[in-house]
Amino acid sequence: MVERFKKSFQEIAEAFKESFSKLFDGGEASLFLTEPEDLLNTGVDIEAKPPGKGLKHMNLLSGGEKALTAIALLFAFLKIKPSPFCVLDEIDAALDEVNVNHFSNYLREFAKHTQFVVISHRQGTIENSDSLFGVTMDKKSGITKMVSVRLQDPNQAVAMRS
Amino acid sequence: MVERFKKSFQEIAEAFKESFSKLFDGGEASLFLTEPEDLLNTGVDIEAKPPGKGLKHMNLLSGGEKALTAIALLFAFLKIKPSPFCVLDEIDAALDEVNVNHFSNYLREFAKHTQFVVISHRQGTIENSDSLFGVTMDKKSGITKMVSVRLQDPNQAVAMRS
Amino acid sequence: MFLKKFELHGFKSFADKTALEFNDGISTIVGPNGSGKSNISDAMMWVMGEQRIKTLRGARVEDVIFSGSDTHKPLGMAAVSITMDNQEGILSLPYEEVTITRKAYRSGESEFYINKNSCRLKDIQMLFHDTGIGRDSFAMIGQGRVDEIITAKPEDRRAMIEELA
Amino acid sequence: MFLKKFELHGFKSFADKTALEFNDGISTIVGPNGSGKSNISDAMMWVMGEQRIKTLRGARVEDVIFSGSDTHKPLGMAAVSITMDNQEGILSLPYEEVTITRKAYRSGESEFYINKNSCRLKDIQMLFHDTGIGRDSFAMIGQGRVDEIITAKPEDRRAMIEELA
Ligand SMILES: Nc1ncnc2c1ncn2[C@@H]1O[C@H](COP(=O)(O)OP(=O)(O)OP(=O)(O)O)[C@@H](O)[C@H]1O
Ligand SMILES: Nc1ncnc2c1ncn2[C@@H]1O[C@H](COP(=O)(O)OP(=O)(O)OP(=O)(O)O)[C@@H](O)[C@H]1O
Ligand SMILES: [Mg+2]
Ligand SMILES: [Mg+2]
Repeated sequence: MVERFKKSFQEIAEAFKESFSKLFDGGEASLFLTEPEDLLNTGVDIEAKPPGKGLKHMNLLSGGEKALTAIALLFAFLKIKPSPFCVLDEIDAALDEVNVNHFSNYLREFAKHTQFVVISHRQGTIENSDSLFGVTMDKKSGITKMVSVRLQDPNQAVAMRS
Repeated sequence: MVERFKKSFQEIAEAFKESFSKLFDGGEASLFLTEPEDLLNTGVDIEAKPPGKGLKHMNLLSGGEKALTAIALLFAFLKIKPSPFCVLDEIDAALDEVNVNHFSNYLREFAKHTQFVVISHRQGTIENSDSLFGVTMDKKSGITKMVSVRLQDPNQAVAMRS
Repeated sequence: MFLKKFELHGFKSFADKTALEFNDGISTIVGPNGSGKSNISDAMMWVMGEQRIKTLRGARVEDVIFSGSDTHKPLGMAAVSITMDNQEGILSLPYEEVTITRKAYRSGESEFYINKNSCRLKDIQMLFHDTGIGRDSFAMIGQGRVDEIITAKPEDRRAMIEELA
Repeated sequence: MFLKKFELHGFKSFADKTALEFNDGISTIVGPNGSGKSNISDAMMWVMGEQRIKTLRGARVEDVIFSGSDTHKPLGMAAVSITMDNQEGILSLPYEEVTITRKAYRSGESEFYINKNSCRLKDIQMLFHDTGIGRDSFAMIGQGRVDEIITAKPEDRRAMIEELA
């Protein structure tokens, strides 16, 4: 049990270092054990160093840096244990335009092994999808309807053949 | 004391009803006293009814509906007691394009009595500003620098004469 | 290819029977605020065995059933089905295609089905155990919750890594 | 017109002396993730008397002082000044223009000034009391915190309304 945890920890820490510097275009991040001599009970902590900055604890990162670091860890998990499908609800909300594109390009790399269902308002994410589902709420009825959406102009949803 | 609270409550409840249906383009919202017969200790609760939907408690609203309802309450406070200035850090992050425009147009109405400092990534909010401040982080140094930004193309920040 | 089809009827704002056919790769759901996008992700967690009503953003069990609107009466039942391609045998069942169905009635009763055979909630939860999807998986990230995996306590993060071992 | 000028030096990522001249109406701060936008709003709360280090997103008091980078050494002091137009007498002081300055040293010492006259933190906090701005005001909404005014407990919401009475 302990051996398996140690091996899995090392693999994820390695994958996290890689996905972090890919998403941040540089910088370094690491997972470390809070009590390395007690593998049975130790916790796992995180430190991140965005490019050019000092090493930071999670609370000192900005809103967008935190979200991007969390996405890097998620991708590290997916790399070590690809899950058949994954649902992401507006995980790009705090990102600026450049980071939305970093995220959606990197997502593309993982879409070979994992199927993604993504909910988003951001152009960069929408443009990088394979298929789009439009939902709308009929103002009078309070009922959700599905609409078909053309990839070129996602904001112009048209009524789907129901 | 109790009389003043009651009067202030009624004014804010009135202002909230108005700002809610202005931001949601319809619907109703209300503030109500949890124990109306005990004015000294009563709490204040909120219910909101987006256009066409049933009356909802705050937890049942969507992410964007919650943010827009909170903005409506903020504007109700500002209407009753205009504060000299107000700092809003990405309060539009959860809103879709239509609601970002509702928010920024309504903000314009309050800017006559209150000075606003708004932090945002959203186009609708940026375009509706009177002046823009650009910040950037020099990748090597980890130090914030101010840059001048032209209103027409806010994403193209250029280096400010320091 | 894993998730093939997803059907909702009476679940939250989906009063009408609605079906989504999924393809491989990245499917993105778009739409205005309050239109029902997060309700789809809630429905996915629910059909895969999620019981915690708070995670489903409700207060009472019946909050998952369509509660009416200006023009429609509340419904008495919510039903969600998820159809998955199982050719790689990810789910330990002898079928190439697996459909899980969950129903809840206003009376408080619930029904569960695997490929139209009635079963218990426990059977569904066991089915997804160890596959990396399902209720507690890191692969289901609700709205506004992306930061939780990095602001979690060190011992909770350890538990996540243990699950992957 | 209220807020005229805002100056930071050594506060968080503002290692260089930086000044922002504000105008009337709506001023919007834009920039990439992690560039220092929220640090400006933290600095505004700090100079107006905010003491709770958690609200300023730090862990220790010295987290407000520039802590260094790949190319720059940590600084020993953070200083923030806010200059306000007081022609309408919103601040009960006999000046038409008021500048508040707050300094913090790595040694743990602090200094406070109102129009270059040394004062205590309490004087600054009292100055903003009842004006609708300052530390606890509903008019300072930090990143990700907009929902708090509606998800607060009913008694906390009452306290907010009482303050406006
Ligand atoms: N004491 C300090 N010294 C140096 N840098 C600091 C200090 N405190 C915070 N920082 C850094 O300041 C950076 C900017 O943070 P800030 O939260 O202002 O970004 P932001 O522009 O609001 O970004 P976002 O759009 O992601 O919200 C962070 O990377 C953080 O690590
Ligand atoms: N049991 C129910 N019956 C009817 N409507 C419901 C029920 N539960 C939730 N709703 C409604 O469903 C609506 C949509 O919610 P949802 O959270 O899916 O929106 P969303 O598309 O994710 O929006 P956002 O972009 O703001 O996050 C809400 O207005 C909510 O009141
Ligand atoms: Mg949502
Ligand atoms: Mg920020």
